[in-house]
Amino acid sequence: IIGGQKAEPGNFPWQAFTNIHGRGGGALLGDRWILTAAHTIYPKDQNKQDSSNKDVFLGHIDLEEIEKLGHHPVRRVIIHPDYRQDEPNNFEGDIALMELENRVTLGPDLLPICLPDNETFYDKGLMGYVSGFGIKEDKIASELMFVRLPVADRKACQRWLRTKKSNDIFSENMFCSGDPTIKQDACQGDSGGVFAVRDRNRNIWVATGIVSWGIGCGEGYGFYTKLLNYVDWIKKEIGEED
Amino acid sequence: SIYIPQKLYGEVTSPLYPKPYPNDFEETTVITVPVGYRVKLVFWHFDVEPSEGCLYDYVKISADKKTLGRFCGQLESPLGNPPGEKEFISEENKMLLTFHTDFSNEENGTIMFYKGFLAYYQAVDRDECEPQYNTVEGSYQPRCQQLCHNYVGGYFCSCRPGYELQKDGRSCQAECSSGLYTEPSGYISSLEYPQPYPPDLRCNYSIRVERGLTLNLKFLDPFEIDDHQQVHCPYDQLQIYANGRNLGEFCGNQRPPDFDTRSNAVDLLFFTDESGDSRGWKLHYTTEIIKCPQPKALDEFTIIQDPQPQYQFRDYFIVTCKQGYQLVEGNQVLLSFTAVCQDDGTWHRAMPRCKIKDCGQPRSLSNGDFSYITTKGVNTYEARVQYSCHEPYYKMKTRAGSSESVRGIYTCTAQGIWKNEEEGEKMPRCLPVCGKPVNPVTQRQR
Repeated sequence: IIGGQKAEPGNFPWQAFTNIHGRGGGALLGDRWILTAAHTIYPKDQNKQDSSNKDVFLGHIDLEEIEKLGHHPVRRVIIHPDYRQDEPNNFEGDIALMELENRVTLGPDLLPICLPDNETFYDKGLMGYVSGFGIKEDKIASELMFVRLPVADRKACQRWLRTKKSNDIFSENMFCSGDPTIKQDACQGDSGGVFAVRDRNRNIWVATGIVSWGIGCGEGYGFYTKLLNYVDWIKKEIGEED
Repeated sequence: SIYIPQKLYGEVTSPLYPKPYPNDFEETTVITVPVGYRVKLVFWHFDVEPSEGCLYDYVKISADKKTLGRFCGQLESPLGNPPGEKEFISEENKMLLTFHTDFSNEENGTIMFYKGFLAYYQAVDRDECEPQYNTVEGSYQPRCQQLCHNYVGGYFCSCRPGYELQKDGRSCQAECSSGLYTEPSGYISSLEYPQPYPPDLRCNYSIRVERGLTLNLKFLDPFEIDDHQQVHCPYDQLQIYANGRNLGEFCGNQRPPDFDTRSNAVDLLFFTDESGDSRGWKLHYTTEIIKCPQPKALDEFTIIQDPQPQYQFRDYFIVTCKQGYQLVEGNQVLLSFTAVCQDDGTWHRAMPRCKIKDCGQPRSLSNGDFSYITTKGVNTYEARVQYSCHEPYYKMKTRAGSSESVRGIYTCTAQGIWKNEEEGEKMPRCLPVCGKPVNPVTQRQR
């Protein structure tokens, strides 16, 4: 997290810390599922097979402490069928689900986040929070950090990508966030964590996106998987109740 | 003598009949019928020279060493001594018919021709049961000592109940050692009752009726068995046993009380000594079906189905419990209960009890708890518990339209199961609550 601050206990109780092909993030759904980015399990540039070790940690803001709490074994992984590991510029379908072997017991430091149900969560300028144990400025984090970012204008993001001469695909199943003039962004190690928005009307926190890709860190916009477009798929995979 | 072959009927005629009979003739015809029969003979035609005292020609009938008559003349004529329509019957099975003619049948110088006779005989049954005259004793003696049965061609003797026909086929001796009575009711008495009973008796009368029936004995008057003022029944005794159980020993003139033996097997032993002239005893026995005591519930929760005013052998009753209670026999829970009235008047099972249904400890709820609405720790019928989830992290899953008032409330039902009004037996579920951090991020500096 670039330009962020330390989280306090209970701020982002859904935050998962993963270590699969390196550090990553995730979010707790229900009491048995971890939402994350597909590329944390099947990295694009490494051409690696699915790793046998999927270490998932939950329930603390301190890295050492979260690891002391013990890992949560993963029963199975579901990658979205649209994800293409072999296309480095295509992060379409960058979403995955991990089913934990055992249900977790919820508490103040471990709670799930909700999913979106309408487009208003993607209105330009809507503020959200991104959290993670990823790189901060030029150091790797040992505590959970967060940054508050606005949903950005799609056209502005597209324009920005053109200036960067990017071949990356910015599809309808993604949204962008941040501001090129402000050094606030997610970064490596934050992938898989969620863009969380507070719905003041219902007083709940909703995950509207998954930290997916960007060009550098803190120099422009960040790009996120648009969760609203995958809610049906998620419900189908994990069941309505979970 | 001419012996006619033995047969049941036949005819005898004079020689040359119906032509005139010859002179100077005498012949005796011996008529025989089978033993057990008598000979009965009648004359259909009779035309023999009449004479005073039947001196010339005559027919003589004799049987049993006696002459039954000597006859001559014509049937419708007064001359001579015609037999008329008389029936001649022998005592035994033989009769002799002698026909005698003299040297001529001349009357006033005229030769007369007489046709002779035609007689029919038949065998008639001899009633051997008629008392026979005993010449030695000079009186009539019965053929059998007790009972005589005549039949065509014979007879036989028998004895009254309690007596046995002896080898001589006519005398009877008392035999009462194995009388068996199996009818639902009847009468039993000492021999010769109400005449004095014979001496030296060893009588055993057994009554055996179907299982499930009980025998009632009622003695009738007169009741007389030899007794003694000071010593109990020293001479003659009547002992009564029911299923081997001794009901008493009786004598004297006081008839025993009526007995409800509660048994389907009764034995009466009657012993008499060598003398006495008491008239004996007689009883009437009846049966009635064994009854069982009226079933009674042991507690207020027990229901006896369709109670009957009376229960008898093979009847049964069914017991159930009020709602929320279950049948218990000892420590065992029963699914049902039936008791049958046995042949000894007892129920084949003792009355059970009804115990309140216990649903057991409520199941624990994952990520939740339960608390008792009713008395804590009591899990019996109509107990209620309230399930709740560990809020705010979990919330109870509800179906659309479910009532807040019954949510999570489970009642111990009559079936012994915890049930919710809407969810039934299904346990509630505590589902995670999303998006509600306990300590949401807040920022101060602007």
